[in-house]
Amino acid sequence: SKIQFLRAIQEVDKNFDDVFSTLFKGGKAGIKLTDESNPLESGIDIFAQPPGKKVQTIALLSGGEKSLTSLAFFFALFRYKPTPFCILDEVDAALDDVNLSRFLDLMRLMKEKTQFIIVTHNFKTMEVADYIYGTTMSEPSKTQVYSMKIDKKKGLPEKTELPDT
Amino acid sequence: SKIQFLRAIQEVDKNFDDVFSTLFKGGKAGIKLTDESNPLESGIDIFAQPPGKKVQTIALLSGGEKSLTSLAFFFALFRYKPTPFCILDEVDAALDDVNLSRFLDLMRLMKEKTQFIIVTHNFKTMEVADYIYGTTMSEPSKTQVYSMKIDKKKGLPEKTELPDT
Amino acid sequence: MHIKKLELQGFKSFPDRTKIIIHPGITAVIGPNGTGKSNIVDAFLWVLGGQRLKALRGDRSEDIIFNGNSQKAPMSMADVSLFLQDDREEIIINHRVFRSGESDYRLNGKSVRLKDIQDTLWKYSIGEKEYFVIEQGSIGLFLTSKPIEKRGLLEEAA
Amino acid sequence: MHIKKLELQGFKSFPDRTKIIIHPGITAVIGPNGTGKSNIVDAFLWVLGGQRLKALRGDRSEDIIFNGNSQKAPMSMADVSLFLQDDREEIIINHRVFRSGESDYRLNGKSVRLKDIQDTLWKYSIGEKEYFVIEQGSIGLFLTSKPIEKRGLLEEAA
Ligand SMILES: Nc1ncnc2c1ncn2[C@@H]1O[C@H](COP(=O)(O)OP(=O)(O)OP(=O)(O)O)[C@@H](O)[C@H]1O
Ligand SMILES: Nc1ncnc2c1ncn2[C@@H]1O[C@H](COP(=O)(O)OP(=O)(O)OP(=O)(O)O)[C@@H](O)[C@H]1O
Ligand SMILES: [Mg+2]
Ligand SMILES: [Mg+2]
Repeated sequence: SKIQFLRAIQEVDKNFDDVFSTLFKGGKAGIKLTDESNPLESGIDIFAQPPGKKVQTIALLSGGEKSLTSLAFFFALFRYKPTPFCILDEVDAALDDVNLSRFLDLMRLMKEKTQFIIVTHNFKTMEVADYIYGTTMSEPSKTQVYSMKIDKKKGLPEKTELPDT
Repeated sequence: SKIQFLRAIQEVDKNFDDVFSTLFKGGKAGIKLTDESNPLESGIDIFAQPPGKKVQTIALLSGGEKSLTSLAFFFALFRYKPTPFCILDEVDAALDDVNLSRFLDLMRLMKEKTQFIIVTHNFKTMEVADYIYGTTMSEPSKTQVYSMKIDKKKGLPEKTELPDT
Repeated sequence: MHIKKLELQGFKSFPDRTKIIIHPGITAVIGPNGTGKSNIVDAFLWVLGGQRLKALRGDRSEDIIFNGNSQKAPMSMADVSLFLQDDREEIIINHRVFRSGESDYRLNGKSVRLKDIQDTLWKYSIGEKEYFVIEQGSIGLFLTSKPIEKRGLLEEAA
Repeated sequence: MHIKKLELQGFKSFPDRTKIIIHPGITAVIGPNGTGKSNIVDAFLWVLGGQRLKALRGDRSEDIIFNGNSQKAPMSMADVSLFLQDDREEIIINHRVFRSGESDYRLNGKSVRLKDIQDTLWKYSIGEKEYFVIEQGSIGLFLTSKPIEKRGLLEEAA
């Protein structure tokens, strides 16, 4: 309904500014209708301003800033309408170490209520995981799935079990 | 001219298969005209088959396989028509350690004839570099560029000089 | 409401029956390029009736069903089951497709239409547009997508 | 033929004059998100008359010229110079733009048209479509680009 949608915009806008300034340690962000006079059909515009920087079109943000801003938007959506589980495929690829840590801190805060499955090549992300699965393809085109644990000494994941097949 | 273009397709097709099987340690790849009957206007199709896997549409390759295949294509182009310098921005983001090493080996072979500038967040890539520049933005919106060296003990890049301004 | 298990057979790079138990909290999926991590993500989208499984990652039966390697012949069917739990209640969603393109959805063993699955999921805040799945490569493109597409996500959550 | 130096002033996040000497071999550019690495790549594209500097990364004068922060006012001009060397010969390419949108190309100090720059570069196998620059995010999208676009790259090299 129109009322519900307008309320969603308000809520998500507020959450988005909140999550964004948590992830960027400052700055501001928000969403609004592209065409205020046509709420039933209008698209949504996103704006974001990292701390200390001038407002520019969102296209001028850096690769990492775009990833982090998008993640802030999705988490703002989840805060408004919690989803029981969330599946992320290499969303951390463009993040530097500092931004990665902030993203992981946020994910940890949310994991009580939301089950996360995250595909990653990043060690910091693996360290935050409660459980790790590893894929291999020793026979081409055929995936083997293994349970894994992080070897405390090497800091690297090690296979612990054969696949459950 | 048409002759030159058709010859370019042949040469690049051969180079592409060559570079691809070097980077993937096997498999095969190639390019051809989408519409053989219309060489003056037809587009180009790319096909690639990692070792042991069946031929599928290129869209079904994994993220890392796509990156490596695209890099193989660009290097095939360069081998046909060498370019004096090559600027790459985070092309290694989706590559796992093994594929990253193979890509870096290839870049090292080419660096005699081609000057490379590569933006990266990857330590292995930094180790292969002959020279490292680091960017910082302690004052928002204002980039400072520093020369850097890899600290042999920590394995981490360290600033060596203030920016040349 | 949480995921308990994903079972795949004949789906993409999973010719043999594979059971992946999903624990509470954060599960990381790791491994070398091309070994099947994103295929697991595709399985989630596909079993839920993913309209999101873009033609780009293959949603035709010949892309979905294991199509063989030098040692194994192509298979004739892909089958994915998702086991969910909500307090005491277990919900099993199953999607199968055959080479012919014929496909079949099941909810707790009973054959249903996709719409029935979507209605059931809706009760648990699991939406049709699957805004809780962010596919490989899409996080960098989201901000520059059309305003109308962003509206679509928001409508889904609203 | 190799690059000796890139000089930027007033260009994007480089308000003060910055000289970046480029050595032979492999140069890595590293640093935290949003600190200006891709802006350096943009500078290369822009000084060469980049038609590639997509509207997506901003090619209007207000996107190109340093637009200020809390301590510095916006500037009125962006200026980038590329110093190339071919054996004994030095080639200096310069591109400037003003807030008005007025822009100016120079080759070894002399004001020229963009076409003259492109003709000069062509002699050194430096093509117009700059197929030797791979921008952030584009490597993953290249394979699924239209066949006609792939042809464009090949024609450039041919
Ligand atoms: N129908 C199918 N039959 C057999 N193999 C398939 C099928 N569909 C996809 N594959 C295989 O799955 C592989 C891709 O797997 P996937 O995309 O999950 O890799 P990934 O682990 O996510 O890798 P990356 O880290 O590069 O993203 C392809 O190499 C392809 O050979
Ligand atoms: N005209 C301009 N004036 C001032 N600052 C600008 C201008 N254009 C871009 N910037 C700044 O440059 C930053 C982007 O820099 P850039 O894209 O080079 O980052 P990056 O180092 O490549 O980061 P990443 O690792 O995330 O890709 C933006 O945050 C923006 O504030
Ligand atoms: Mg993947
Ligand atoms: Mg960048």
